[in-house]
Amino acid sequence: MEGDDNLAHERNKAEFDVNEMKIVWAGSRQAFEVSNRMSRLVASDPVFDKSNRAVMTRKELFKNTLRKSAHAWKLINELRLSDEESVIFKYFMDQPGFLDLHWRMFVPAIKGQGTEEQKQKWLPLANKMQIIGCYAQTELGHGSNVQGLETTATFDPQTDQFILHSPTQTSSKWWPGGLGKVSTHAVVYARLITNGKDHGVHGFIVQLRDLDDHSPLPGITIGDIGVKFGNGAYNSMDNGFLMFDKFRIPRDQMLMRLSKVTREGKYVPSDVPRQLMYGTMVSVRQTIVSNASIAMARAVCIATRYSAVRRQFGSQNGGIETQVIDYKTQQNRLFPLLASAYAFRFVGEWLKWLYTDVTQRLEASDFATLPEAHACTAGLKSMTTSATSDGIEECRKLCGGHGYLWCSGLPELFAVYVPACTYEGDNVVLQLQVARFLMKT
Amino acid sequence: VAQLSSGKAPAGTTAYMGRAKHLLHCHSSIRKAEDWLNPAMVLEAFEARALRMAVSCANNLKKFENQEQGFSELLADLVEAGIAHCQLIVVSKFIAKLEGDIKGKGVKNQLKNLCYIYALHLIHKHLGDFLSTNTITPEQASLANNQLRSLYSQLRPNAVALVDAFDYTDHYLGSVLGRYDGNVYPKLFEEALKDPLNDSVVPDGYHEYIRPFIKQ
Repeated sequence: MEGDDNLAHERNKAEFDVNEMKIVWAGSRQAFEVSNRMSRLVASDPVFDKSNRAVMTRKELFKNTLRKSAHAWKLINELRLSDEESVIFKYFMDQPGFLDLHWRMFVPAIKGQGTEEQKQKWLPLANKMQIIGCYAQTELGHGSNVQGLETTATFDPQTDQFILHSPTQTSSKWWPGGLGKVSTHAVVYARLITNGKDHGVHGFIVQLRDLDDHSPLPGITIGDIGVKFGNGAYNSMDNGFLMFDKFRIPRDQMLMRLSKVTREGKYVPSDVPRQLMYGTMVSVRQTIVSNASIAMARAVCIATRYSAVRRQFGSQNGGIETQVIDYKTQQNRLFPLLASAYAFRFVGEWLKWLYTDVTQRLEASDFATLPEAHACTAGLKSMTTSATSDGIEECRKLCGGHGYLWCSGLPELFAVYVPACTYEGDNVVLQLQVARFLMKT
Repeated sequence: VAQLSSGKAPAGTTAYMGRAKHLLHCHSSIRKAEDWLNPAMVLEAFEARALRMAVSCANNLKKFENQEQGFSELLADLVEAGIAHCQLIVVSKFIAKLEGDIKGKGVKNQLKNLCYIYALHLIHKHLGDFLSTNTITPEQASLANNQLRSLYSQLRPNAVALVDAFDYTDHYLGSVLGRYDGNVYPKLFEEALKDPLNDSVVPDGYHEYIRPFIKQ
């Protein structure tokens, strides 16, 4: 069972221009150049080494992530990386951590749902990371069903404050990344109650920890939800729980772009249509589809290269064994996954265009295409993430027993990827949104 | 359903529903394996299957007095209809990509192979849907499989280069098996020797737990 010691002969067989294909995969020459530069910048820095993650304890993993995140932030500033470069740089760090939630959820939530005054107050602090935020929506008892959230935000006109409260154990915020140990602030979703009337779920900016000593503020109970699936990567993240005991925040910390509560406690629905909220969802899900292609490509890259290196059976008279990639059974399982990686890449590209189109239409108060965009991003998120998690596991099996070794990269990739099937909406529930839209059509 | 085309025309990804009359009754004109490389024929098969599954759900929903109760009863079928619609979107966007300007020697050809592998593999995997909706015949399904095998052979010499095109560093891949240089086996050994269990030849716990067995 002697393997090839290099893949040069495989590369010589190629019938196309690989460098041009790299541009097609990246989307443009400029996108390729940025991605190539950022990935090499990360790879050449020893702080971002990942090789020992499997043997670290939970605490070591967490602290190591803090170290990497701090180093990344330092480099981003020192090298004056653009927003686009920073996003890609963090992506290639390949280390789930609080930075992800701060930049991908907390900051966008304020940008999308905050008033101009709120943006002026909070964004400079968040952009400099003088406050670190997360996005506390799901609760112990409520995931996909956001309308069922139990946390309350009751307006007290006497003090001009909201009283945040967790009335039950199931109302505990549960899962938000960065919430457990790092975040100083959170965008919290709670049922808005004014004058005894429930106005449904709204977002609030809430300070959780003291900015001097990082201790939780009185009335806040906060912690980590415990060890997650898999050995390394996601256990570097402090997914947290949060309970409020009649915790008070000023009225102006309700995100009021879409609706307001006046000093007198009057609820004023906004003239900005609620459909705008769907625009954000389209954006998040579009990113998830793009990430599906990246994860699928990663697994397929490993399985393809190893299938070309690995030889099994087929030797006659002491000759060399057959490369497993030459077996039709291997091709029948591997090549559709390779094709899927490219397919998801291009549909992700199209979704990016769709998001831009929807955003432009929303700005012109044209909501006609929003239901379709919302339904198809939900369905594509569901379909691509399910196919990708199944595909990663298939790639592990395509590598034979060695695929089960941590150093194959596949177990950790699987463990990090599978949550995509349940976050931002359970995949089956999301597919039903498509069906409902189809039935309507 | 027959009146679909007379109402407000569906747009975007559901535009094909505007051709309901045709798609509900058409028969695939695939005659030989190579026909499965015709984008219009592939698209029509996916559109007809998606539409027929959606229409079947709609017809079944009608049988319930309460639509919400019907929806709840038909959840599993509705999920399948949703998936068929989404697969159509992915296939159609891949085909649309091929119609654009793609530079580089042989690049478009490789992408075409990948596109049809993706589409024909879906047909193979969801054959029950395609056959039960009478979108294609068993013979046409068999031709699809033949074409798929041929595409695998064409892809084979390009497989490693196609994954090189992802441009992933060894750091990002984090995989001994997927190393760029293919130098897998010596590196697997190196990794094994790094394991804390290999810090000593005789493991911790030998004297407490293993030796008493052996020395019984």
